[in-house]
Amino acid sequence: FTPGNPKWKRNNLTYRILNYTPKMRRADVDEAIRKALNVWSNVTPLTFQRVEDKVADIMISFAYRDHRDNSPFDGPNGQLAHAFQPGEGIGGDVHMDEEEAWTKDGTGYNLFIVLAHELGHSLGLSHSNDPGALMYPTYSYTDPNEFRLPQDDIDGIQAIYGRSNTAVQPTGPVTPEACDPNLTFDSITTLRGEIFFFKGRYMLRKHPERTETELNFISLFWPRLPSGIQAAYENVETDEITIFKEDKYWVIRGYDVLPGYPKPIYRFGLPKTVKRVNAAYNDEATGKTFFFVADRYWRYDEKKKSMDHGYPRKIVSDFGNIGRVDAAFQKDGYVYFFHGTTQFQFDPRAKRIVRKMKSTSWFSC
Amino acid sequence: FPAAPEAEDEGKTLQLVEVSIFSVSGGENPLAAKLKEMQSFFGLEVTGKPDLDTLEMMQKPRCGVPDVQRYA
Repeated sequence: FTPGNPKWKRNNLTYRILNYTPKMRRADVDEAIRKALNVWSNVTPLTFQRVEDKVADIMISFAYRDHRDNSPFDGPNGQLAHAFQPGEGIGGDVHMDEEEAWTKDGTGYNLFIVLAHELGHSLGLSHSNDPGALMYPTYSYTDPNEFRLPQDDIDGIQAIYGRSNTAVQPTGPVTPEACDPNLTFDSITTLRGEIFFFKGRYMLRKHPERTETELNFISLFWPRLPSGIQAAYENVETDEITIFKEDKYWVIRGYDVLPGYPKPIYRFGLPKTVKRVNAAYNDEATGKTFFFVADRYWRYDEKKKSMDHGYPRKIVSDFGNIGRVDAAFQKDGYVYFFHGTTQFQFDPRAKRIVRKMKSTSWFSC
Repeated sequence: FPAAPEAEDEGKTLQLVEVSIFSVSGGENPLAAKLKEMQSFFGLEVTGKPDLDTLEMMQKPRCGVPDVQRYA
């Protein structure tokens, strides 16, 4: 919270748009502001009314360098915007740096995302150190159409203004913690010697020579990818990773999603009855990729670009009692299968499970 | 992004603005104190020094904090 716990004494607040950035259509700016205000009104009793020709509680403007509030902007990048805590006069006001590349998509800086953050300050919130929170100080992109106010922010704003008046209370996504014993994964892949664990919007990144685990948004590297990646594998030979969600897949090389993607998973030869892939891994030695779906798996030849004959086969027949496979990857000759909070180390030469661990064993907990 | 490691740029320097607004009357360098506060907030190693991880964090696009006290 902001020191002194400033808050608006009433719930019906007004806002005014003082000027516009020429980088976006006015209608898009209006829409971004409206949606940003809804972020907070959806979880509290607060309401926002736009006014045109009088002083409003929250005055929103685009400003350039020194704009006479003792907090000059710094040109492109760096500081993007700032806002003042609730109060009279400049209190509650939002200033956006005019020199930023404001957009309504993932290029430049998404106006809606930054506005929603600044309006949190206008309402009395300070910065959060939860890296998944909207009130975290540094910018990260989320598709506005997929945006859900994180639970940390909901808890913060409701502590000031109370809960929403709706019958069903809103909830939000919670940031995963590497050493949470209940942590499960959507999918896992190796990438140039590192291991990437995907969970919701996030990826946990583990380098073999570093003890700490990095938590980032998937959109940091790949803003075009969806959240909730269901399967992923690396093809070391081509330096690509293949990502699956529902009946689509993407191929990525470096930062780039290759042109023409997403494509339907049926291009691999999977039958139309398969609606999603649970997990996948590639065996670098043989060039075969294994797809796990429910209790069965397929084997795909990356060189021939076709499914091997004789598949699908039962997972239990060839891999043992590993249950449903949530995620899988191969490293140093072993295959690691994840089922809930359990991890199995499988030796493909011995064709058996050799170790059972916690899902978080890689994070030096 | 995962890539071949490059030589770390030891020549990076931290450009400081308005350090003089803090009165230095002995004790810990106020800038070091501020850096520690920042490092603690972001879960970085708390050194009080502008190491590379700290500099990298400082250079990320972010929300500015208006200097309300001086403005008032």
